[in-house]
Amino acid sequence: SSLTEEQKKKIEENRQKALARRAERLAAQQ
Amino acid sequence: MGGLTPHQSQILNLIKTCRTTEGISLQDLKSQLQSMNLQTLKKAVEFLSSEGHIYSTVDDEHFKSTDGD
Repeated sequence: SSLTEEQKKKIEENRQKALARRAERLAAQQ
Repeated sequence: MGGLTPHQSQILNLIKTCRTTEGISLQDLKSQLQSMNLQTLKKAVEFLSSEGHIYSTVDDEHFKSTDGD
């Protein structure tokens, strides 16, 4: 892929944040 | 499906089918959902993101799903 290391890092950070939001939502549904 | 509107789950399913690192662009979503206006599309994407179903990648116009990766 033509993505830079910086872009890959940003994508991974955004993914982690989204996973945290998802976990929060699932916890709230319990 | 999981408390999502039909529009939201339709968009989420399209985002899920994209396997590239940078994900699917808003433009691609728009062209695959011709019947949906851009405002509705953006609102749904915003909601899906706030709920952690999806996240933006290289910029605010590309998205990937948090499922299955």
